[in-house]
Amino acid sequence: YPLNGAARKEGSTTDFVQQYLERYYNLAKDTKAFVRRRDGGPVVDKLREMQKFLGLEVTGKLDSDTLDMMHKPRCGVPDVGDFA
Amino acid sequence: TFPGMPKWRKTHLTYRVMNYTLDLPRDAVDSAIEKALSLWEEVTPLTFSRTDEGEADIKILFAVRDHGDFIPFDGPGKVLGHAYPPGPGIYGDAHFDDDEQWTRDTSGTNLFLVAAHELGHSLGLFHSADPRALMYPVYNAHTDPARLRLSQDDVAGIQSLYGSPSVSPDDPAVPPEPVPPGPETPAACDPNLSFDAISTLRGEILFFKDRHFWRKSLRTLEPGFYLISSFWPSLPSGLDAAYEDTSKDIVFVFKGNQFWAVKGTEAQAGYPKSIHTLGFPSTVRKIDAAVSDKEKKKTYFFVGDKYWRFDENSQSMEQGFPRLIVDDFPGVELKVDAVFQEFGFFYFFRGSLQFEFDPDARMVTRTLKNNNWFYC
Repeated sequence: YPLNGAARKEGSTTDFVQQYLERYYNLAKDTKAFVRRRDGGPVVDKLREMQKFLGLEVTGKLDSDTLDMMHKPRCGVPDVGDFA
Repeated sequence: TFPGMPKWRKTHLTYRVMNYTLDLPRDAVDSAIEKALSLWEEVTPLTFSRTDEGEADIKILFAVRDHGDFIPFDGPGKVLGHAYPPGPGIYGDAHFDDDEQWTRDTSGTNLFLVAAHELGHSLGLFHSADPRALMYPVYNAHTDPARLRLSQDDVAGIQSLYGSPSVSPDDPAVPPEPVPPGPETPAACDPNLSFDAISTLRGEILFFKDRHFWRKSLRTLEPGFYLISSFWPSLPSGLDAAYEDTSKDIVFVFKGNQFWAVKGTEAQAGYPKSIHTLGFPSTVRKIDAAVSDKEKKKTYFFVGDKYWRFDENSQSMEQGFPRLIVDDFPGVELKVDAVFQEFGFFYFFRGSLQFEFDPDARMVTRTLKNNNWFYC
């Protein structure tokens, strides 16, 4: 475990975002979050999808509005994809 | 709707409250569920009855963490509940996370608001991307439960599955309606149609009736038809009067002894206010109709067979009023339902008739059917 608090916090945010996108936006479970790719990768695509669906500015980035929205109480039914 | 459009194949459904949260008295839970179901009942042919034993189409339960459906709840906050689309067994059921603090008001998590959303899933609605919709996935703590109305999007969604109260989409004789008529939805070309209130808004004309309004642009023949709540969730239905103050870009709407202000789709803070703040005596309980004379900066308020005149510059009611309508607007019926100003004329509405009044000539120039604006 990292001793650095900031790094730990960043890690937990990453996990949180990954889980959020997996749960509500059908992000494949083996996708590595935030791996730098020229095309942005599936996480950025899913972030964009989420931002568009929830009426946020579509940036593909984890800006404060996006994070705030992800932390709001919500319904547990996924926003996209099949309901399993 | 969910993939595959699952829906109930019958219109009468049973529901059962399997257990209760300790946060609320039982009757408060029962009442929240009943109210939530009635929201959907009002706009569909669906009816619901409660059962306290055996199988039910929609089973409602409170649970924490793992609760036997492989989708555990997550403690306080975040996920408030989930529900399953129509079908047998667990399908149709609605689960509420009992780690939330369930409340009747909005001090905690309002059970009625969440139940209305989850039961929308139970009936076959998926999430909506429209933030005004009840089926938007994120809980809005600022929604006043007493004023909750289904949005246009909610109504369109549920009626695409079940039709309107009197028309089922499964009825082969009647095709489903693309534009959802709600309960007792008024028809634009009904010869007996009357209006609650009429106002201009940024060059368009809004004709209010019950929970709906027609939005008429002078550039288009066909008026749009909308739920009032889909544009202004905080406004009441069944308005008494409305007028636009173009200098402020604000539409004021009146119901009973209160009035609200909206700017575009934004409700203005500090409202509703009492109509008596405008200078009406306490004997005036409601306004029948209102119109602002854009050039003269005067607003006319019609109450019974009299009218008041409000000076927009001094922001006060003028001396010498009320006066009889018939004295200053000869030819107009004694009492008016609605009025607005366009092309330099006042258009007064009473029942199914409309009187075009020329304020300069002080006479009625034409009497028309009141829905001629819709090219019926």
